[in-house]
Amino acid sequence: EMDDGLEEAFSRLAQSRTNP
Amino acid sequence: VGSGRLGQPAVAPRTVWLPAMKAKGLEISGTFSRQVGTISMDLLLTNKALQVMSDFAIQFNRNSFGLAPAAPLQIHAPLAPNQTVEISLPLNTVGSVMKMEPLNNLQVAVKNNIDVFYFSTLYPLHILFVEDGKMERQMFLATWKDIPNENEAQFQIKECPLSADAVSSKLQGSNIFTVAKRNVEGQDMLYQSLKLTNGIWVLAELRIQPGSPGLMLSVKCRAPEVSPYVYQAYETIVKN
Repeated sequence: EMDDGLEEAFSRLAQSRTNP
Repeated sequence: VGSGRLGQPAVAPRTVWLPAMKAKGLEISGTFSRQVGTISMDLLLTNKALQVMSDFAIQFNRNSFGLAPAAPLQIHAPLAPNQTVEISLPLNTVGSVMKMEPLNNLQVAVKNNIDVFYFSTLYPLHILFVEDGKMERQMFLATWKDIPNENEAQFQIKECPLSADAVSSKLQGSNIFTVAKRNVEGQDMLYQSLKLTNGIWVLAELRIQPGSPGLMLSVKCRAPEVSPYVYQAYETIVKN
């Protein structure tokens, strides 16, 4: 489940960079 | 010299570092490479004088990353007029450190039986990218957040019509590792890490828009003065 959290965190990072 | 293949380290062609007219007939051309953890200075020495050359030795001035010859310059026989010898000089990074301007400047002294000669050259930063430069994902996220925005530098890599996977594979051949890949609104975003021989970590985001020939590189590092040299390394590697 921990890795799912990391996957999600990278998705959020990428999202925030595209739509700051 | 040079390799355009995926996953192979990028090596620039040799250039003339010391013209014969400045060194009483000794011409030196060279390049730098890194192969599975070994840094080399790949040299061609040509005797353009009328007399035999012997008793060669090489020394580096102190430099930003402590680059130093790991072995003596070994030329087994005297160099006859018009003769060329090819040498791969192994380097390490345990020499004396002094910050140079530009950061990747290397001052070299070469001696033979005739005289001592000096020249400067610039080395590509990617010879310093170590093999264990892939940062743990959790550490990457924490470090990315922790490095202040002022330390982020952005660069454009123009005319690189490669897919995200091809770019990633090329970069990995020179020890730039993809930690995560995302696609947001059709844009591929690669999160990457590398580590320099002196332990400095560099984090990067590479954006690839399908159908657009350019890449956007964002570099985050606690030592932001290295960022432009990291960008130069990216340019060299993806276009090699």
